[in-house]
Formats: sequence, C-alpha cells, structure tokens
Amino acid sequence: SVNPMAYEAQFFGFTPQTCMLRIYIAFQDYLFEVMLVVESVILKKLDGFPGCKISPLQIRKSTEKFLLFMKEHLDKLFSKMEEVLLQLVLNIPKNVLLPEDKVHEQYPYSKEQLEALQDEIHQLQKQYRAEASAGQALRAELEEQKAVQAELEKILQWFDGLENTCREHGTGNFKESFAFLTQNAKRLQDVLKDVEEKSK
Amino acid sequence: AAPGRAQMFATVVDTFLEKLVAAGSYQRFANCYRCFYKLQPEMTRSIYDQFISQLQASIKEEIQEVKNEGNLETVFNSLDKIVEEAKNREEPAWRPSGIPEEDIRSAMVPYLLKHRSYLQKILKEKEEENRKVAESVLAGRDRIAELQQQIQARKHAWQAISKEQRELVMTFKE
Amino acid sequence: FDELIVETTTKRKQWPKKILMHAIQTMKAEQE
Repeated sequence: SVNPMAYEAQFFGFTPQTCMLRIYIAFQDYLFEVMLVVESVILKKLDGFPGCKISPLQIRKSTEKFLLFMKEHLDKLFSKMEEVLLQLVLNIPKNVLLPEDKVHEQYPYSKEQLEALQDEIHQLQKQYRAEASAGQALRAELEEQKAVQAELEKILQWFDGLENTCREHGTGNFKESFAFLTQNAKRLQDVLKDVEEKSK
Repeated sequence: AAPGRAQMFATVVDTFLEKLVAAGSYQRFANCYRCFYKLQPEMTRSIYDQFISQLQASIKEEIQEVKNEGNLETVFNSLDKIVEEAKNREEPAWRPSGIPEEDIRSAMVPYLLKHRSYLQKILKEKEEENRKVAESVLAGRDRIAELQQQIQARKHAWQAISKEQRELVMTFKE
Repeated sequence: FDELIVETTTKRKQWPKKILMHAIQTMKAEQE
C-alpha cells in the first residue's frame, strides 16, 4: 500500500517520492553518461596504440562490469538515502499541523455543531428582521400619533377659542349665565304671576 | 540543537556521494579495465580521477538544481519552524479527511462565529432602540387618551349648557 | 497518481481561502 504522503505534498507542492525518483533517475543518467565518456576516452587512447591487442569489445565488457558494479551500489546507497530523507527531511511529523490548517485545531467543529451554529445565525436573522419591522411599525404609529395629537389639540384650542369669545363678551361662564338667566326668568314669571293675581 | 532539515539533507547527500565514490574505488576501476590498466596505468588513473570528479560534479549540480527548483532551503527552514512550534503536542494532529465538505467546515467556523456575534450585537441594539420607541408610543397613546378625555369633558360641559339653554327657552315659551 | 496527489493537495491548501473569500463577501453584503 503506497503512502501517498499527501500532507507532505500539500506543504512541498510535490510528492517526496517523486522528488526522490527524479533525483535517482538523474544520478543514474549521470552514471551512464560518465561511463560512456570513460569508455570513449579509453577507446580513443587505444587508437594511439595500433599494435595493442585490446578489442573494443573487451573495453565494452569492462565498462559493463564496472557500470553494473556502480549501479548496484548506487541503488543500495540511494535507497538508504531515500529512506532517511523521506523519514527525517521530506516528512511532516504526525503531531504537526500546517499553518493553513490551524483552523482545524482551533475550531474542531462537528457537522452537528456547525449546523447548530448556522441555525442560530438564521434564527438571529429572523429575529432581527422581526425587530426591524416592529421598529418600523412603532415609528409609523409615532408619526400617526403626532397627527392625531395635533388634531385633538386643535379641537381643544377651538374650545378654548369659544370660551375666550364668551368671556370677551361678558358671559364668563355660559353655564352659570344660563342658570342665572333661567333663575331670573323663573323669578320674572313668579313676579308676573304675582302681579297678575294682585291686578285681578 | 538538532540539525535542521536543510543541514540534514546536505549531510545525507554528501554521505551518499562519499560512499558511492568509495564503492567505485580506483582498485575496482583498474580491476574492471585490467587490460587497459596494464597497458597504461597512469592514463587509467587520470581517466578514473576525471570520471570521479565528473560524476561528483554532475550529482552535486543535480542536487543544487532540485534545491533551487523546489526552493528547498527556505522550505526546509520553514518546515523546521512549524515542527518546532508543535513540539509540545504529543497527540497526532488533524489531517484532511478526504471529504472536502467536511474539511471546509472548520475553516468557516471563525467567520460564522464573528457573523453570529455581529448579528447578536445589532439585534440587541435594535431591541433597545425599539424599547425606547415603544415607550414613546405608549406615552403617545396615553397623551391621546388624555386629550380625548379633555375633549369629552369640554363637550359634556357644552352639552350641559345647551340643556340649561333648552330649559331657559322653555321658561320663556311658558 | 502523482499528479493527482499534487493537484488534490494543492486544492486542499488553496481552496479554503478562496471559498472563505466568497463566504466572507456574502456575510459582509448581508451585514451591509
């Protein structure tokens, strides 16, 4: 089972194994290239010795032998190096959290907790809207009250005006003056009756 | 202090290189190219030396290239810091669950919490504001009731007058 | 496989910020 080292890839931007593979392939290529150069140099040197009995095939065999040996050691050493690098350098210890994931440490919210939080927010939004429209209704009533109070005050002023008019014309208090008039009328009636009787 | 990742990386690669060179010793090389070695020992030596220095140079160059490409020096140092910060933590840290919806959730939480406290604040302000307006509305209603009573009283007073008036007229009629 | 890992983990690194940007814009718009 391959460990994709995904968390390391999140940090490095590449998978450690691929990084190592790339280095390995490069090393291997260099080894092959250098060996080919060695072989071509030796063959060229041999051209300088026409009498010598060493054939290119022999040189090729030597090259292969040395290359094989070097390749084996390269593989062995490289897998050791890879093991160390993957464990100690290109790895993120289990207890380490990357900065971009800090939030998971601070707010380990479960699905239910988050839904509860979202419900709470919806509830607050609803409440706020209700309060806002209640506020509008209250302010509307305030406006209405101003108009009504103004009307009622106008009526009261009208009454005041009426009474002031009466007062200005000597009938301070209508009620009393009517009562006074009524009394006088009655008295007049009595006097009238009295006079009539006496005159009979 | 434990060597940092950059240091460790360099050491491990250098060790690798040392061992590789040690494995590919001159003896081994001369042994493989025995026929040529017998013919030209000095030349074999110089070819071997060039082989080794070329191989080392190529490998070092490759490592440097990988370091530059991945900006490894800086990246290793910043990883060292991150690991250092977590040194007091024992238990395994959070890891992506593989379900994006799950993992984005916690990222939302701090902002939802901020949003919630903002809503709580403005709701409180709005309630307080409405409480004040409600008070003035109630006061306004009382005021109106009072005015209506006053008007009623004035009206009744006038009505009483007109009753007196009617009586007077009756008297005169009589 | 390697590309898939790198692509997925890059999203894990970058996308929460992108998503949050939109979420924050939504909340700010609602607040306004």
